[in-house]
This record gives sequence, structure tokens and C-alpha cells, in this order.
Amino acid sequence: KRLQLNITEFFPST
Amino acid sequence: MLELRLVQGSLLKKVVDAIRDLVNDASFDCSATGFSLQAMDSSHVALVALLLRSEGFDHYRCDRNISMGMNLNNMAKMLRCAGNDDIITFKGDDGSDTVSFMFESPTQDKISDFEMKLMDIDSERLGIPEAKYQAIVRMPSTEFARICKDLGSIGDTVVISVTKEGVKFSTRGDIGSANIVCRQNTDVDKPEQATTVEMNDPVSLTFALRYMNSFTKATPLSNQVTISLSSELPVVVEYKIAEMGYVRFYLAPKIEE
Repeated sequence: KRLQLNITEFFPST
Repeated sequence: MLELRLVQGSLLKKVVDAIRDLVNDASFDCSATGFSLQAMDSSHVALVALLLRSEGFDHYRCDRNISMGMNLNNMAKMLRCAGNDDIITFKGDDGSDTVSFMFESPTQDKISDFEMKLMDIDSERLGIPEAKYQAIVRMPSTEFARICKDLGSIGDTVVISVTKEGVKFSTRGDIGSANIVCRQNTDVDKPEQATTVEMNDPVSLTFALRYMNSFTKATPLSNQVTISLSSELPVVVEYKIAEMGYVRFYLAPKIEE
């Protein structure tokens, strides 16, 4: 089973 | 006061069509640098970043930085009313809850004015760090679109692997599996037909094809697409807009649980 990561896990909120 | 004039008005249509599949509402930012947008899809898996530099417009006036929330489907409805050869002028005013589009036919015999309501959008801005990518693939955008469409009829995810052999797109589904390998090919009649594979390290990542297929709506913007990959990072799928800027799509990978 593959887990979809979120973009917010890579790019910090500014 | 904001006034942007684009002789090649069809470009604005293509830009909106490129992103409205991914994002419904977005906040457009206007500054001296240009007209830009950053927005995530509703599930926060993908991000789109658009830049149309001020120098690329035939007239660009932006007295102060301004953010305008717009519904992209409504914007597309308005822009669809412009002829393909029309000159488009986009106007906004500080504090106004509307913007206007003016379409002028090339012979100036038809002039149309459309007013569109703005929306309040709480948009979260993300910092996109500079990254050095392990592999950068450049290929014809139509070829990439074809691959994503073909694989999407077989599986839900695509594994993109870059080795010294080239770039491999693989999928697997209920009916079977598919592998498409594209090798570097610069022996072509026109530069836009070339495929180049720049590899610092081999890399292999898995992505949802649904998003990749949505990114390919930007195909009419550019003959070439650039795919930048690094393990531990979202893929960047970039369509350059000649003389003006780019549309970049970022997609978070899928990992084995």
C-alpha cells in the first residue's frame, strides 16, 4: 500500500 | 490601479485552462515583478506556481501590490468570450470587488467589456526552497501528455525512474502493466522535438497519475516540458511560457507504507 504525501510536508508555510 | 495589456490574449486563456483543472479558486498577486499565483489543490497534494513577468506584457501598470481572489472557472467563462486573436486588457482597482476584461479584435472593429466579481480567499503561501535536483528530463510536452494519458488508462500511479539509459515511466493496474522508456535524443529537426536527460544520480519516484494528467492541461503553453526529480522532494513539472515566465506544478510523491 502506498501513502500519498502532502505538499505541505515539504514546503513550509510562510 | 492595475492595468495589464496582452496583445497575444490567447495566452491568458491557455494559462487559465492550464490550472483550472487543479485549482478552483486562487489568489492572483500583482506587483512590479509581474502577475503571479501560487495555489494548492484541495487535497494539498499538488501546488501550482505561475509567473507572467511584467516585461512580457505590452502594457503593465501596477501602482501597488494587490491580491485578487478569482474563481478560475468563472475566469475561463469570461475569457472564452474573447476571440483567439483578440488583445486582452485586464483592469483592477484598489478596494474594488470586481475586475474587468476588455477584448479588442485585431482590426479594432469589436470591443467587449466584461466585469467579473472577485472572491475572498484565505490563501496559505508556501515557501518553495531552492533545490538541486538529481535528474532533469526535458521532452516534448505532447509526448509527456501522451505518456500520462496512456498510462492513466492502465494504472493509478506512475513510477518515474531516471538512469543513464534514459527515463522510464511505469505503471501497473488490474489489467496488466506498462513501461515506457524515453532515451536522450537530440538528433532532431527542431529543438522542441528533443529529449534530454540530465542525471546527477539515478532516481526513482512514484506519483499519482491523476495529478500528472491534470498538469498536462498546460501542454498548449509550451512545446517542451521539464521534469525535475529528487528523492525526498516533490517533482517539478515546468512549462515555460515564452518571453513571459512559467507554470510550475509541484507534486508530492507516494511512498511505501
